[in-house]
Amino acid sequence: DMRVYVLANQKGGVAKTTTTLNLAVAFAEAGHRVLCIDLDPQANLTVSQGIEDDLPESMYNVLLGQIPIKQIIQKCEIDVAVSSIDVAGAELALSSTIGRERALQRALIPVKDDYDFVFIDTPPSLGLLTINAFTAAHRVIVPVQCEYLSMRGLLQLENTLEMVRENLNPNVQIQGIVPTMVDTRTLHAQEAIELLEENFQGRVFRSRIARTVRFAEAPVQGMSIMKYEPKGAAAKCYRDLAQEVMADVQ
Amino acid sequence: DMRVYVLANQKGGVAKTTTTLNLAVAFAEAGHRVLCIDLDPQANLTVSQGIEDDLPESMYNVLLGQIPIKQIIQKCEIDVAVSSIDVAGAELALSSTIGRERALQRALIPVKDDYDFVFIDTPPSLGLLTINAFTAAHRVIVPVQCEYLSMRGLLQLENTLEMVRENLNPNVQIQGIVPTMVDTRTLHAQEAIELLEENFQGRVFRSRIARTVRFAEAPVQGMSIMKYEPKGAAAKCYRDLAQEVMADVQ
Ligand SMILES: Nc1ncnc2c1ncn2[C@@H]1O[C@H](COP(=O)(O)OP(=O)(O)OP(=O)(O)O)[C@@H](O)[C@H]1O
Ligand SMILES: Nc1ncnc2c1ncn2[C@@H]1O[C@H](COP(=O)(O)OP(=O)(O)OP(=O)(O)O)[C@@H](O)[C@H]1O
Ligand SMILES: [Mg+2]
Ligand SMILES: [Mg+2]
Repeated sequence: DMRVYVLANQKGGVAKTTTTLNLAVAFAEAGHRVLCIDLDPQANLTVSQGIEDDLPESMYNVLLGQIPIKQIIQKCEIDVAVSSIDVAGAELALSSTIGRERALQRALIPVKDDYDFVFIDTPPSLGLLTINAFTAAHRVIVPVQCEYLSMRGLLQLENTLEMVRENLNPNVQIQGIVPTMVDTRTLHAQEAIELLEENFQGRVFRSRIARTVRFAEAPVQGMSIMKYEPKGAAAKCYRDLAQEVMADVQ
Repeated sequence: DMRVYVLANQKGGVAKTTTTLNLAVAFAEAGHRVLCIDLDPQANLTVSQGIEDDLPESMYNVLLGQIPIKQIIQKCEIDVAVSSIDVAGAELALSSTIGRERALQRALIPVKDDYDFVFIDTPPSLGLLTINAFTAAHRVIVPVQCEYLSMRGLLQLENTLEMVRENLNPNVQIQGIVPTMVDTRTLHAQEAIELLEENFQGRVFRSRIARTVRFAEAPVQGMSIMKYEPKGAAAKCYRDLAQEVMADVQ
């Protein structure tokens, strides 16, 4: 059975896109069939694999039921269902349709035998695009930058998920919280991680993603960190995380 | 005349909120009467001044024309028109009203003699809330993290501003681009700044905001960086920026 993961956090710049791509590639390295879906109009996941962001067809057309998702899948290090700026118009276009929250769920039916795992990147908001992702998903992985402003939104994220469980998808749960951009030298980061572990007992992954400029360099080349620096410490962070996520699946 | 600045960049986590607050406080230190408006449903600006984010009335009620903006202004280091999670519902509620893009412009009329400068913090998107800010503004200041993924969206921001100029507010211009979270040790940041200066000649501020954990610590105390570490290098970055922005006003 195809398992669908959503990377979500309405706080901006916490490494949602970076985690979606690198987790997906780590799963592909382990031999799984993997699809990434870019639901962010900024199309950062699409561009991070070297694909242009102004293709005529994208997830916009798929969400509005105009074309099948297979038609916009590009094969890179993993398969990517691409985004474009048009996706920014999807929320308004969808908001008045029947079953507007299930557009993505419907779009995934034709590919459910093609992939083992799907990873969905979302924009920094809890709007209709992210709700669509929650409705189509089994698990949510929440990247959190270990800073005060980035941690405040977690309660709001949980409240939104509760509403999705009650009305749209009773099974969707947070699989875990991933501390990202961790600068182990600062007291602020250590105190933030302690706070996280206290408030979300048992749901914080053991893996920590260290801050390193390598993560900013890799997308310029259109590569994941595994391809950009296969033997580096940064790639290892995401391989370790993939191990933890896979262990939960068994 | 009251001058209105918008801090905008649809890329998440580039220091929009941090720049809005600290620039505003630097203007207040120089003796100007300053108002900050929090248009982000995450209410990070509101919380960064130690105000709770679940007040019964917020910019949500102001945008829908239910109450005057004076009713939700809290006096802190500067005056703050507060946000709350309700603001997340404003885009949908406004989208079907007449003059939906001018809700903020209308709301500011009653306070135009009370303040010299207004600074508006926006969410990481180019939706109706940010369009409202552009319509009410004279100038836009764009914080940019000097990394590839953060710089890509600038063209899209410019295109959106062009549409606002043609249909809603012919005067709104980008005043300048502020390089934020600059880690002068990495080559990636230096190359990114050079790229920025090439593509946006004459519109990149000379001031650079260095990366320092002090910026993550200050909001925990509900303080701007000027209050948290008045004599520090971090505060000086924003005082320098304020000087540059003020020089353009004369
Ligand atoms: N561990 C890390 N160390 C250093 N930089 C990182 C790390 N992870 C991500 N980055 C960089 O930080 C920036 C933000 O990351 P990213 O774009 O993945 O966040 P996001 O949550 O997807 O942002 P948005 O909210 O805009 O979608 C990017 O420039 C990225 O290259
Ligand atoms: N110069 C800096 N050095 C280090 N950290 C910084 C700096 N400026 C801001 N930060 C921290 O980086 C994080 C992101 O900043 P901030 O929340 O201001 O960005 P934003 O663009 O408003 O995010 P969003 O898109 O979610 O609204 C915060 O935790 C903040 O404390
Ligand atoms: Mg992203
Ligand atoms: Mg912000």
